[in-house]
Amino acid sequence: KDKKVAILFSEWCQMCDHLSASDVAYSRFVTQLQQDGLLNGDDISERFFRILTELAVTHSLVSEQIVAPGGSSQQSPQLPQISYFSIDSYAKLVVMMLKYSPLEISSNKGNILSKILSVTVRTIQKEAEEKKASFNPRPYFRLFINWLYDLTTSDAHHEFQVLSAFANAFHLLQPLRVPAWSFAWLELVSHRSFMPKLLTCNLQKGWPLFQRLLVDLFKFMEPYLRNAEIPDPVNILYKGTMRVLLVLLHDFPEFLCDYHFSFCDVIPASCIQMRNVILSAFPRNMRLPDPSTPNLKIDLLAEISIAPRIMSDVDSALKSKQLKTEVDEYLKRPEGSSFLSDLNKKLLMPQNEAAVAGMHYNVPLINSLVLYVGIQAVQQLQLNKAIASASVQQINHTPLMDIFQIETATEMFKNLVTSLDTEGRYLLLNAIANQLRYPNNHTHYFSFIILYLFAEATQEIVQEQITRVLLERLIVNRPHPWGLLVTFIELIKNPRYNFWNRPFTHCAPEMERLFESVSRSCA
Amino acid sequence: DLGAIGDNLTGTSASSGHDQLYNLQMLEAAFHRLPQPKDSERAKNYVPRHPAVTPASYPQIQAPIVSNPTFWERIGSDTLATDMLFFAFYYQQNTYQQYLAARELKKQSWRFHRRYNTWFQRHVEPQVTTDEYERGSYVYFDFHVTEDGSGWCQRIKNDFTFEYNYLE
Amino acid sequence: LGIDLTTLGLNLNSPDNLYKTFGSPWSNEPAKGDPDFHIPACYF
Repeated sequence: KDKKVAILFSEWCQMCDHLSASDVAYSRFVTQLQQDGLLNGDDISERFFRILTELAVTHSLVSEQIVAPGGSSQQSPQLPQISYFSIDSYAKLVVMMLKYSPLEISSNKGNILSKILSVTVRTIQKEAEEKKASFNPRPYFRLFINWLYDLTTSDAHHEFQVLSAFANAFHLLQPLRVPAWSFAWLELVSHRSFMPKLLTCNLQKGWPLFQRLLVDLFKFMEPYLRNAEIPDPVNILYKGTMRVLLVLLHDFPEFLCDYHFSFCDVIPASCIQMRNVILSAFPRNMRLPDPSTPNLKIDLLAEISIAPRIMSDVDSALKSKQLKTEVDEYLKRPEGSSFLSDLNKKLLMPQNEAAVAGMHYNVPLINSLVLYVGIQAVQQLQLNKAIASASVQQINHTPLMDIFQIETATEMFKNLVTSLDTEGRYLLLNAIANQLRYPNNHTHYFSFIILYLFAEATQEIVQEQITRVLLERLIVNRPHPWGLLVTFIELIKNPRYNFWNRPFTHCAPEMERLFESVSRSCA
Repeated sequence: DLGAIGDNLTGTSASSGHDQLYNLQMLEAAFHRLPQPKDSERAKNYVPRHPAVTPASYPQIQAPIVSNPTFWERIGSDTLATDMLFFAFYYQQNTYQQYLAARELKKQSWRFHRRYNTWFQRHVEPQVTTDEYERGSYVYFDFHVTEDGSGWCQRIKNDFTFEYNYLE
Repeated sequence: LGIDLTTLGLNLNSPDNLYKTFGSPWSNEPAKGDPDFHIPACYF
């Protein structure tokens, strides 16, 4: 059977070699394959495409050895030329098959394509496992590039089916699964024939698929980006990721806005600029007032009372640790609750997990707790506002206990800020600062909370750490989120916080200069 | 130790085990096989539909400028220029050229009629305009056959109804 | 302190979408070759 497939493939390549070959010839060839029972999507088909894939790649690599200067079979030091004729021919066969196969096949084009892609995915995974450091990603990169060019421009009707088939294949080939394919993977995922189409087709139906791919990438880089010293290959991958994020920030800011929460879960706290890029995104139709406008009244901005759209699953981490019910109970009935007494310990990772993760605290759990409680409080604030302007009998129908929710939420933040250790408090303040974005009611609420915690702090270390969390986000290269800037400006300008008289602002000359320069550039 | 870079995140490599180290080694290997620009480029093997044999001194491949958007944006709207747009549209089908020519024709207020496969341009403001159609005098670019031969030319069609569901 | 993101080869003030000419995550150069275009079936 392998030999038969090889003969078929060589016939096909000869046809491709004659540039004048017409589509009629191509469609006749495809019909013949169909009649030979090779395109039914069954095991025979899968074996057929697996053999074709291996033939196409082997021939391209063979030419790589032949072409390498000096004809030596081992790879020459500089990158040898690879002849992609066999890869391009195989890619074209798949395109022609999808284009000319009989109706019953082409109607579920996405299904057939998924089968072919799953054969390709398994071939890559297998070869990467076997060849390890000598795995060559480029022939497979070429194969996908051909398909992205030819299959994503065909017809709008199948477009989403095709794009989601690729998105699922890329998810299965993510860097954590095939690390030797990481660079090819990011170039394909961000390719202009894939990323923008997945983000613009079918009214954002592709957004969850692309969000999953970005999270795949962040998860892979996370362990290496935590440390100050980043190995060169990771640095190249990091810079490549920053380019992709800048394209998203410029062309699809709403996508970054809506999924900021899940991205912050997987971006290490030390990747301040990368996180700032995501948090700086704001809807394209929004005009942001200059944060340094004198006497800027952010509570008078129309957008400040509107809730941001959050597509990430905010309370899943809370639920996974069975904390959500306790939080809801505490917010409704705080009197006599012991919820706060050991909350800080509940945020720690279990010993065994902490050792593997290299973290003491469960960052996604802290992020989830902060945003979930903030959302409840904001909703209550809006309800209170509605009540304030509502009639008397409506007020009587509002359960009194809900009214206390605001103070209860604030009490929880205050309690955590004093009960957590330095690391835990840093992660809590980070989770709050991650909500300081474009004008919306979360930015408004969390800006109030972090300034309130500064004003109410009884230990200077808390004020110092709040300042640190804000400052370290401001001293990195731009962009800086709007909500972060307005909060810091409020902190240093409003006499209520007595910022400049805090001893730590004068703890050393260079610190004094740093505060001066940041406040000058901000305000 | 109050912020991002410091010892508040315990070392990871010791506790991460094989997979992180392995992943880094594989990444290092991949780093030496980054996709090259030519891995994404496809030879533009332009295959003329009806190849004509021309003297070797003639250009044998298309001039790159025909795929340059700026060339089409600056082509102008006099008759010769418009004829070039129509030539690219009708004789270079399914190419970037056709795409650019169509875009330029639209900028010059031509509208493609999907039923007649013909470009129309309002000769005067339409007499009637409804949600479904407009009616008036239009210039259109057409291939016509007469006793003294055939060829492309611009003609005027009076009292023509352009139904919007045929508008591309 | 991060990097100066204006040095990554992307014109962040461009009125047009950047993805049309985004070449690769590894290079500052814009994409070569025909950018993405879609031709309506009725043009054929």
